[in-house]
Amino acid sequence: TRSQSSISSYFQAP
Amino acid sequence: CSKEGIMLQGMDEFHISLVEFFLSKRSFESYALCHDLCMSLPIDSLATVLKKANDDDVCTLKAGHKAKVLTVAIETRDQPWLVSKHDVPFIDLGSEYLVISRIPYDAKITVWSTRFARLAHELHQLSGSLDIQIIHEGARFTALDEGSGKKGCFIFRRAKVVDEYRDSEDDEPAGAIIHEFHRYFHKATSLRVSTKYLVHASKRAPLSSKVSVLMKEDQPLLVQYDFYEGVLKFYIAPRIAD
Repeated sequence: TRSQSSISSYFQAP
Repeated sequence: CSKEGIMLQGMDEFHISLVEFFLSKRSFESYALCHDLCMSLPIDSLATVLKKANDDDVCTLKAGHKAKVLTVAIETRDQPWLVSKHDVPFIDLGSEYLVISRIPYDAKITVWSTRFARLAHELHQLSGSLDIQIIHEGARFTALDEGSGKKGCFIFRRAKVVDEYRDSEDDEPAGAIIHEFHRYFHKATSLRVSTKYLVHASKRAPLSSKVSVLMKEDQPLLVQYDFYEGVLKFYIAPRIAD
């Protein structure tokens, strides 16, 4: 099974 | 806002896709900036204001140092005495602004954006998610309806001719991939993403006749429209194995 990842986990907050 | 132009970033409420839109200063009749400026705006309010302008109207966007509002002045081109002004107040987005680091992608294909839009629409009818595979010979977009067992697949083969551009709007080479494919292919890559977000990204086809799809294993899918005035990028988070 696959789950939807969150886009925020790939990019950093400044 | 920077000396190069205006960069907008936005995220959907479920944090699945991130949109980055760059509009070069050359797309403005005049562009003046004293220092870099970062504003957080409610996109709905900004869109409502901008929709008040007709195609031929002159829109002036202004924000001062330490400003709390963006002022949009809309002027009728042949009646410069007729101006309406609208304030869009800033909002606090906190840490929702993200730094997008540039990564080397494993594969990139460029296809006709109208074809891409059709593909996204058709596959969305079948399933909530689709698999995108890019291999040396081409690219494959597949969706499976688990209920009925129906499978939909769009295949793009690498264009034989380097510049297989269409001569007219109706003359669209079937499944042709434009030559950039060669330059950006490093290794076979596949990703699974939500069709809903792909449909969303594909609706921007009027911006450019071509759209690029860039992939790297376990990284967000990048759907990119390049046009003279700037670039529009959609980053879509993949569905990953548990």
